[in-house]
Amino acid sequence: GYRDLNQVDINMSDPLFTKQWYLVNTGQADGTPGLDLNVAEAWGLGFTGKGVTIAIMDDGIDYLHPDLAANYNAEASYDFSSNDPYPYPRYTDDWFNSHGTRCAGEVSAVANNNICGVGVAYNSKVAGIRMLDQPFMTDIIEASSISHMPQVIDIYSASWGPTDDGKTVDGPRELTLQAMADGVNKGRGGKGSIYVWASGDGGSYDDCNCDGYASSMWTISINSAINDGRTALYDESCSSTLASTFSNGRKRNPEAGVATTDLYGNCTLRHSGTSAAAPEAAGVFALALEANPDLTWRDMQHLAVLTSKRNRLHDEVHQWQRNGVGLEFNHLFGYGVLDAGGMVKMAKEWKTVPERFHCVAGSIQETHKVPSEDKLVLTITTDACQGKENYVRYLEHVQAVVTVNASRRGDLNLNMTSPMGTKSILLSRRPRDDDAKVGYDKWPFMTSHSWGEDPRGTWQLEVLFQGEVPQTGTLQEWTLMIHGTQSAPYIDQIVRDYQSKLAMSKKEELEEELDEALERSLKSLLSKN
Amino acid sequence: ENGILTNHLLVQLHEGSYDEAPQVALEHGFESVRKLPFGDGLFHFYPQSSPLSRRKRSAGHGQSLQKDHRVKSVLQQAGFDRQKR
Repeated sequence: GYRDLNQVDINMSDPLFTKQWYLVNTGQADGTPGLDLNVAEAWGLGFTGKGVTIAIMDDGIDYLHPDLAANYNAEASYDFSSNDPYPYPRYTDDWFNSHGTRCAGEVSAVANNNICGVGVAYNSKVAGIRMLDQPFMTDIIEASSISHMPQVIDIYSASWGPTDDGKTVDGPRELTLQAMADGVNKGRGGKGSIYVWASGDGGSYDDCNCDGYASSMWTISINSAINDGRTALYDESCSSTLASTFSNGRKRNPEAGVATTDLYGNCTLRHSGTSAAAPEAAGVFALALEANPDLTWRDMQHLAVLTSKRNRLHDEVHQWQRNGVGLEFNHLFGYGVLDAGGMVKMAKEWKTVPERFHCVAGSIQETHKVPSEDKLVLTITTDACQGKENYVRYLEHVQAVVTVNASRRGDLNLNMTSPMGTKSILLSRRPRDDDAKVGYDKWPFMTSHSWGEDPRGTWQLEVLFQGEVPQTGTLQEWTLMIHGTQSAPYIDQIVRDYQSKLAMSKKEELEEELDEALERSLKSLLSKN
Repeated sequence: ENGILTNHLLVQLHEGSYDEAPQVALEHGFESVRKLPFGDGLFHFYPQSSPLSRRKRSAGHGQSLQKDHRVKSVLQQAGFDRQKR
């Protein structure tokens, strides 16, 4: 993930550009040089987001801002809070409704115009969807936003979610879930809408697998690092996070914040919270879409897994691990920081991944007691529906659909280990969650850590308590859902960089396919004899 | 657990009455109406801009709508919290 910084010769007239360390990190504010989104390489190849529209679903957008107006897509914008086509933010004395305008700047702020900074995809179009600014959220407003003009909008960026108080378990309701399903299946002419979600601000007290939007397979959940690679203090962690970008989050130094556009034509250096993570990622995905407009929603996730880099990311709590096919991941950062240069290069020559299949790999429906001291260990052995038409051989997402109750929900821990030995933390302790009634009811705990693995074999689920006071609990159901391809997704991809994760994965697949072909021919020979 | 009921309504109109949605909304005291891009004949009825929400079903508007011959079904929208990150 190291690059020679001397090759980066970008000069922009925008006054905040040199402070946008997440674009080009030269060590500003004690940051780590080279630890950025590597947009320089993508811009250098000519990819700046042309022809791609990103919608910011938030509290509105200052579409009169001189650094946004030229890239504003009015036709694709709407105000669902007030039911009119003008998502201009409502004024408050404390500028509470600046959130959407700040996120918009990170994606699409105009370049070289002497105003504020530069967007990750500075030639992309940004649409405003005002949907957060009403007394309460409703299913109808969420569903309408997520299904707004899916043939015009390519990428939906969301930097909000259920309350990050470490005791909420919530997600999309009925209409919104249907809207997401329609989006990934019918959006963008059938290639699928790209939903990008900031994973959460709850810090170590929360677990983003309890956020049904961030942990959905249909959204790309993005976490954030600060400018020297450490975690932000408000970062949550969970097994459904796919990759990371950047935000402020630990340092008082104002230059370590995120520079972007602010309300009423202003600029800011202090866009804080993990909300910047989603628009930055949306911008990187827009560059990839310009490089290859045919990318599907799943292609985008594969590219994120294959091109994200560990770079200098450092998590004091969770170690970096390799999964069963050698892909390196971290429980907070996912597969690492997005690399725009790597992504556009791979996107240009990417062949869409094979069809996706779904298999109920197994289910345990009997009630089991969760011990106060030790742990409850359950196993499911599966052939991943081999021999059937929905056989899954190469994993993408895995869901453990679990129903469990406890005298203190927050003290529950769930870990799952795949047949190839990859251990995912499905649920970590949430000390503030004192629920003793609702528990988890068929909650789909999702992990992307077994990406590319062979799901056949024995899966193990551990359920245990971690806390000061002994607790009691019962598990009523564990159903294992696996999602992925039947044929090898990378075997036909063109490899340019033989040090890349793609090269490693393709080699792995070739060996696996060869072994299985030999096995099949041996079996047929033996059966003939 | 009790949930908050807002004054926003999900209304399904009978086929053939879709064009009359603005008229229906006006007659029953709603501020505006918007056709949903999904489902059949589904509309979002926006209340007059009073931020108040009630725990009980919205007695007035909802019931009168139910009796309207152009209306197939009415569902009062639950309200829940979402936070900026």
